[in-house]
Amino acid sequence: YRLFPGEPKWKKNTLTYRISKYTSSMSPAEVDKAVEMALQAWGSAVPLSFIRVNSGEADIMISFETGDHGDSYPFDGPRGTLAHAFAPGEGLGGDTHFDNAEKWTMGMNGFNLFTVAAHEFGHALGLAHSTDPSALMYPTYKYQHPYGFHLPKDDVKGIQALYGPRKTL
Amino acid sequence: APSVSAAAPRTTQNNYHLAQAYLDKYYTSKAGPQVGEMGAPGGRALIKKIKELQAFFGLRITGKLDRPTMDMIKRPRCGVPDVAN
Repeated sequence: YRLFPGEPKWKKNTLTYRISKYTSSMSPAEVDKAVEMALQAWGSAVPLSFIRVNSGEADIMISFETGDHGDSYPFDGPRGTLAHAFAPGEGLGGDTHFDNAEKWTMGMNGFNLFTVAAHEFGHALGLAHSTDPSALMYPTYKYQHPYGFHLPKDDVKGIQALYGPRKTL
Repeated sequence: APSVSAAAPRTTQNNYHLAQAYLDKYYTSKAGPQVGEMGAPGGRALIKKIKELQAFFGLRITGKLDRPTMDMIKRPRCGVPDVAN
């Protein structure tokens, strides 16, 4: 695993998130579910909890964007770059954007939103890309089955290096 | 047969530009190298970045845009750079 330079992390254990813009290729309920499961994948390994808000600013602002969307990292249409996220911090920090030109899905007939969201939330929590091909934080897309998903070892080591392990009761 | 040979150089050119854009996006820190350092296409800086990419992905380190490297460049991926930014 790799951390970002300066090892930015959230200094609190409860983070808010808000889905401010949806995609037309999935129902809002499906997007909500995929995002919730993706955050839970990380929450199961470290003492972080995520609260959804429906208005105003959240720590992790989530949206589906197209082309140049004002953050100096324009999307490139179908395939290529699928999404990106910003390391923990104020303002853009933690924010996560998905390329709305992709076909997003809960299954395998497109790009699985859970798979990409879980990867991007790794960045939003402070992980950089991993050179371990079995890691969720490996840069290229590899379908992950949302149900029964467990974080690969490399990603658990990385996130626990930042936030410590979740204490099991 | 001539049409085949005409197609091959175009593909190589397309691959070159695709690789250049990829390396600029994912293997250049925003603080970025000075433009001069980028130099002419195929310069040392480019070969260095190709090697960085090959090292990151565990590919054989050739400094060339060989088939495994181009296959990796064409895979859908996350937009966060692979090098410290």
